[in-house]
This record gives sequence, C-alpha cells and structure tokens, in this order.
Amino acid sequence: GNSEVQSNFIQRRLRISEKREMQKEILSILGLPQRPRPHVSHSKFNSAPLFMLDLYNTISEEEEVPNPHRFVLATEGPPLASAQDSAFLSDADMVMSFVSLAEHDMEISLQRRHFRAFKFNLSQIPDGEAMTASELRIYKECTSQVYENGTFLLSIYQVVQEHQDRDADLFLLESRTLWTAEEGWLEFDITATSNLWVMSPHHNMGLQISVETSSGRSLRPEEAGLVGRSGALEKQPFMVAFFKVSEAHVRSTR
Amino acid sequence: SISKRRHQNRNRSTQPQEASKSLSMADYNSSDQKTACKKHELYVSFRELGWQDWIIAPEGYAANYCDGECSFPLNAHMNATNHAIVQTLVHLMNPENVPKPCCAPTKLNAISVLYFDDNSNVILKKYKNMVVRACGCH
Repeated sequence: GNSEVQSNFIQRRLRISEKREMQKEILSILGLPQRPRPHVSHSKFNSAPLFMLDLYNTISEEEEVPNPHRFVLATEGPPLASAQDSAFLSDADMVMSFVSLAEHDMEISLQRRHFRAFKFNLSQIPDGEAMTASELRIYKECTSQVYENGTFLLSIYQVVQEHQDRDADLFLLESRTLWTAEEGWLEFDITATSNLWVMSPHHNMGLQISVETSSGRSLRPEEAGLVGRSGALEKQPFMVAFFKVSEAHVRSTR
Repeated sequence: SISKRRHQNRNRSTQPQEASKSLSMADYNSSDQKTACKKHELYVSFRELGWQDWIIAPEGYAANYCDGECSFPLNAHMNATNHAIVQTLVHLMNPENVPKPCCAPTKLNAISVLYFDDNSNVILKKYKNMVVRACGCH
C-alpha cells in the first residue's frame, strides 16, 4: 500500500543467520521443532494430498479471506471430500492424512481367501490433539465382470493379533454390499480403532479388507474394482483423521 | 471541568472558536494523522523462506502489523479500548511517567496451512490469531 510506509520498513536484506532465526521463529509459531523433510518426489499428486487440498480450498472459501493462491492440482474427476467430511472439517482444528506404509494383497491358499492388508503410522500425531473422527478411504472403479446379483460384499477388519503359523485374529469393523457398476470413494469409519492405536500403539497391527460374492466366493480386491498401490496415483487408498485441540499450545522459551 | 469550559466558550466571541476548529482540523491533517495507529501490509512468504518443498499451501499469507501513534483524541480516528482513552488522559497529565497506549491488533484472523510431515503424511492445521484484520489502541 503506502509507499512512505514501505520505505520506512525493510531497508535491508536479512543476513543468513537472521533469516535462519526468522525461520526458527515462524516454525515455532507453527508448532514445529524443525522443518519437515518429506520424500515427496511424485507423491504431491497422490490421492491424500489432493484430498487435503480439497479440504484446504473448502476452508479458504468458508473463511472468506481473499485467497489469491487458490491451489488447483489435478483435481479433475470425482469429488474427493464428501458432505460428511465437510461436517467433520467445520469442527476440526487439524486434519491429517496417512499413506499406507504396507499394502499387500495376499491369499490364504487353503481356504482360497483373498485379502488386502493396510498399515498406518500414527506416531507423528502432535501432542494435545484429540481425534474426533477417522476414516479409511478406498477408491472403487466400475468393473465389467458380472457376479451373482451384480453385487458383492466388502468387509473391513481390524487385525487384533498376528500369528506366524496361522491366520491373524480379526475383528470385523464393517461389511458393505456394493454394486459392481458403482464407482467412487468408499469411506469407512475407523474412529474407534484409530483412537485405540493412538492410545496403545502396540495394538496397531493394521487393517484387512476382503471381498466375496453373495454366494461366499472370495474375490481378489482388484477384481472388485478396488484400487490399490498399483493403481492410479490419485485413486490410492489412504486414511484421514480429524482432530480437535485439547490443550493450549505453549511455546517454549528459546 | 469540561462543562465549565463549554460555558466559558459560549460566552466568548466566535474568533477563538474558529481558531479552535482550525487547530483541531490541522491535527487531523498534519503528520500526526499520517503516523496514527493503523494497519500496515506485511506478507510472510513461505516461498521466500525456501519452504515450498514441504508447505503445499498457501505460498504465504498477509500477516500485517500495527504501527503508529496513539495520541489524543483516540476516538476520532481509530478503534480504541475504553481503557486506552483513560490511559491517554493519564499520559497527558503525567507524560514523563505514564506512557501512551500501545498500537496493537484489535481483530485477528486464523489461517490454515497445508504441509507434509517427515513421513510424507499431509497435515491441514488451523492457526488462530495469525492475521491482523484491524488495529487500535490498547
């Protein structure tokens, strides 16, 4: 704005040490001990960052603050954030997405049972944040294969105990009947499970999903159109959690 | 004391009143007005800080800052707390020992920041009281 004010303001460039101090101060405001160093060569265009960007743009619109830097990456296609997400968002102070660290499709040959396993690292959640909701999001593509009734049953389990010599002990979280022609994001509420994982991380043995036809025949998840690691980047499964700040952030003296 | 003065003014000729008016107009138009407490633009650029590899959005934000004099009369040209007005009067009576009120934010807004953590998870966090929307005297 005012040229006179500007001329009175920054009259010199910051020295390198001053710039570092400035960075430290702003990191402190952001509640970070140091700058994160993510490995994000191509993951900027993964589904989780795109979903979060969608939420960011929603917030920016709600705040009604002129946002000249409205970010649009490759967001063409089906909307990522649902009405339920918007409801969670309005109540949240922080939202965090988690990429699956280990995702593998397996088959238990004796029973010919197929399943897909996911594992998420929740150890990076900042202190003082209370999780209010969390969901697993999986993208389902339309499949041309025809099964009985044109439907199949998708079940999601929490792994309770792993065994070397036999199948893991599972706890059924949800079962859902899906149409083969259905396409879009599937959202599964895993709030209770992820709260348990936060409170006792040794219980975090991940999730499993399995799919079977109405006659009980086990299907591979990709046969049912469920996109996995080998699928398109913007359709990768991920977990998202909504948090409410439960304690005031106190900045330590430097 | 104010009512007494008003009464005295009514009895005087119009000349001093005119002088008083022109003085007060001069106050508002002088350099005092230019240096009065107000909001100034200040943009914090995450890009300039070299953080574009981990902050996804925004590129920066208009933090703004408050600067200027909190001089009598406060109510005429800016937001001021009730106490700031009293503080100004006390300052006028005892300028050596009592400071003027401070020019500080009266309205602050939040910003949201979207960033990667070390594990390439994405965090969207709301930070309160980051943007100065209005300044005033405290």
